[in-house]
Amino acid sequence: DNSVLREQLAFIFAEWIRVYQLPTSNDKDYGAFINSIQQQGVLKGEEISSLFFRVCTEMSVESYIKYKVTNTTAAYQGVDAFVKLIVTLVKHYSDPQGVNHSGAKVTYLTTLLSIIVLVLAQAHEQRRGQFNQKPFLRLFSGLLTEMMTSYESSPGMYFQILTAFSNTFHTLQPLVFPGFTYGWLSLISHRAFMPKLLLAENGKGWASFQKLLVCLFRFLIPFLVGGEMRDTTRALYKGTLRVLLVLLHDFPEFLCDYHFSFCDVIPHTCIQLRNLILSAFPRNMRLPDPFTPNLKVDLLAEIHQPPRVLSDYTSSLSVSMKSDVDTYLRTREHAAFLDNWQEILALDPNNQDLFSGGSKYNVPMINSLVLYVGVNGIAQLHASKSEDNGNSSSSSKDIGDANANRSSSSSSSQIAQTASMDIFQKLLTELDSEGRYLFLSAIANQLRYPNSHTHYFSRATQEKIKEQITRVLLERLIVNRPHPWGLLITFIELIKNPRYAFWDHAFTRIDPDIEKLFDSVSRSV
Amino acid sequence: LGRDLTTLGLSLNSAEPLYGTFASPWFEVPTSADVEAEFHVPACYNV
Amino acid sequence: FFAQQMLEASYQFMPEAVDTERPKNYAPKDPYPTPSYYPQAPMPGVFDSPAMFEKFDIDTLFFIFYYQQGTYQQYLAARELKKQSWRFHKKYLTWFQRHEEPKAITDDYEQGTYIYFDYEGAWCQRKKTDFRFEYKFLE
Repeated sequence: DNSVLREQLAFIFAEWIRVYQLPTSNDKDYGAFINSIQQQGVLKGEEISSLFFRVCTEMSVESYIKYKVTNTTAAYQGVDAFVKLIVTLVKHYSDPQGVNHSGAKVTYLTTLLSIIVLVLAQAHEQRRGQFNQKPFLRLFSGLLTEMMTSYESSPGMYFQILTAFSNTFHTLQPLVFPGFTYGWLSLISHRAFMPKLLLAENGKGWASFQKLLVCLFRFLIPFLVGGEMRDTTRALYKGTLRVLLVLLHDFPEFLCDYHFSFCDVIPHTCIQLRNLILSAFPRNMRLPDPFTPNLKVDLLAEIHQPPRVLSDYTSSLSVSMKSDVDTYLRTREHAAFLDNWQEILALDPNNQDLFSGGSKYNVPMINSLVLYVGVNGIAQLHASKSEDNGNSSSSSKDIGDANANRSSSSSSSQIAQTASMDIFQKLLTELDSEGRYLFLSAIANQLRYPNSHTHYFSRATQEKIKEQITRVLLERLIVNRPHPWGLLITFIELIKNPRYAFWDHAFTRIDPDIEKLFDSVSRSV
Repeated sequence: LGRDLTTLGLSLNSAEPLYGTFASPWFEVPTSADVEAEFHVPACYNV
Repeated sequence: FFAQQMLEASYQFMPEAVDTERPKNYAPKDPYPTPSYYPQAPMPGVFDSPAMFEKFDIDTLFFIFYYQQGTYQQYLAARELKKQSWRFHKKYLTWFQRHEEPKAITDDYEQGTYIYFDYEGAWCQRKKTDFRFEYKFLE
């Protein structure tokens, strides 16, 4: 029923495109046009202005679809004109109360972005297999670039603009709009978005970007866990690797601090992808060559610093489980949960969906449990050490300096006598081989750059189940680089340290190929 | 076994940040000169 | 299945470089019909290279600065003007160049005879004696 109004609005937008295309047009002409449509009431009232922007979006997209075959540059003229219109309107927009102009501009921009999302959603739904992401990609890409050029010099407002785009891209994530997937990854890794968000002061843009990256991994899971990769998945996986390599090179601290969130959603079959995340280390850190003969990891200064973990790593633990674990770590009195891990950690059968990575276990819960128990174990060791140091300083005279100078690292025997290790021991013996594999993988995920977690988890090895521990480490080493530093030093220790008598174990000779593999890995290591 | 990540068109040993010339996840641009340099025009140049 | 089907759709319209590059604002609608042996379009990238701007005369630089606002070309023109000792005045929105050593230089301003560019009037350079260039207006 509003076809007449639509016609009029379409005419106004066509007029704008003409103004935009005139080589002599400048900001004065643009401003005059905005005033004229304001006087016509086009921007007054939410309903008509929403309809106007909806018409602009649809016309831009349709003109692209119509002309794309003949001439791409001409095909984008409608979209580019629309970008200019939005940027000009935001520039002219001011707070009706005259108080907070930048806030008002951002709110206005957010409204316009949401109208574009609605048109995209409708096109995605209606056109399905013929849905073309390109005009929408161009629209958002143009807005990102223009907003950077116009507002980067006002950091406060610019960050709000980036947040508005981040929220929009979260809405447009591939799980909701799979037809926009490749355009979406182009946008979240765009030069006017990803680095700007990650470089915002004090890392205040990191949480938003981490959310977007988790959306990408969650979407990838069903395609990666399955069997043969299709071309679509292979292209998406390669694009993901390229984006991650930029992050590893330019923003390694971001990957370090959020490694836990990403490992929760990266399928455990994607070993290289996960290694890429776990290989990140802070740029101000100099990693000693893991192959240094007689490397004394315990003596590294960083080995006692806890790593920054910005992910909320306890969110997957139920309140009751957390309190049970806390009680046990404090009292070490036997508790029921120690005897039925299989049940606690298994996924409820009708919760097993494509996004659980095909496992019958709740992988995020296992990852949270391991890190939570480990962090508490480390804290307990430090607490007991400072007690001992308190005692040993009073008795250093009679028992010599050995204790007083005891290397501040805890020996394996000390670690083995803790409540945390009881829990790990139970997990190793109670779980079936799949559960144990996931549990050991969660531990291996902590073998990163030198920090107290790397140190703790690299020594928390058990005599039993060595074969599985070896397998978990080995499968992460035989894939193409990069390999996390903590993984390398742990495997080197396992192979070299006579205490583990590694080569005496039958499984190292179980098969000629395996034997060759061990020899080649040990040679390279 | 994953893949050789040095073949993905990114100069991983670059001393410069990669994001300034990262054009897209889907294609590499032959040289960084083809990636339009980032520029910023002060608001007062808008005469 | 829906996700796979739509991923195929997205794959068939895989983004290319042309889809996200900055629009070339100036697209002549009815270009003058020059002889076919003349280049029919500017060489790609010719106006994106700072080296080319060193060759432009001052009038061309001012034309690009005032008539290609907000573009990368305006940015390059401004850079070249600054290299040639022009300074942008944020209040008068035009470029000044010392005509001789200033008579006075303090922390807040310098004063003397300058050349400035009159972009609104006769589109020419004019001399201004005894002008005070307050540094708070220096971009």
